[in-house]
Amino acid sequence: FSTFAGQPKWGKKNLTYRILNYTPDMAQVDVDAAIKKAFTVWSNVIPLTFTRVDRADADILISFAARVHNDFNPFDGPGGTVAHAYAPGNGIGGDAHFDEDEDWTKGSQGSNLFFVAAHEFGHSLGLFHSRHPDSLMYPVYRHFDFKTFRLHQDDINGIQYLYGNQTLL
Amino acid sequence: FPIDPKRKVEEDMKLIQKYLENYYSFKTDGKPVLRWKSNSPIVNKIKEMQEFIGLEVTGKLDSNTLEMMQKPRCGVPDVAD
Repeated sequence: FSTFAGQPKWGKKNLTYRILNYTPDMAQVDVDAAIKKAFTVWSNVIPLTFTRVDRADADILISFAARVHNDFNPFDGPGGTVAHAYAPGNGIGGDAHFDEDEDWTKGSQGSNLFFVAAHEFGHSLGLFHSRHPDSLMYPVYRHFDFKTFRLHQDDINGIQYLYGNQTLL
Repeated sequence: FPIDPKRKVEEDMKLIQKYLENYYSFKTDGKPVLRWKSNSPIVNKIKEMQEFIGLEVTGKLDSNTLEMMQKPRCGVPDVAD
């Protein structure tokens, strides 16, 4: 695992997130479920909680956008970059953006929102890319088995390096 | 139609150049890299990318490298700028 330069991380245990808009590719209830499940991947192993709010001052803002979307990192259409997220911090820090030009799904076709969101939220919490090809923080998208999905030990080591483990609650 | 091998090579070179600019902080003057020499900046960057991704480090645009570069991925660079 690796962290961003300077090892930015959240200084509080209870984080909030807000879903700014939805992709038309999926039912809203499925987007909500995928996002919630993606946060749970991390909250299962570190002493942080994630609460959904509708306030503008949420820590992590989640949005779907295509091409240029006001962050100097435009998306590139279908394929290529599917999403990106920012390291912990004020303002855009922690925010996760998903490329609307991808085909978002809750299944194995297209780009699975849960899997991509879980990866991006790793960035939102302070993890950088991992070289381990089986880790969640490996940068290249891969298909995975829902039934057997588990956070890789490399990801667990990385996130617990930043926040400690669940037993510290 | 037959594939023009020269055009294919140029497309591959553009692809790797863009990929390295986006994800490996490869700096260019905006012009396409037309010729590669061993130990040139782009070859060194290809090696860096191959090592990070877990490919055989050849410094060349082999099929595995090209295939990997065309897979969907996260937009956060693999190396810090």
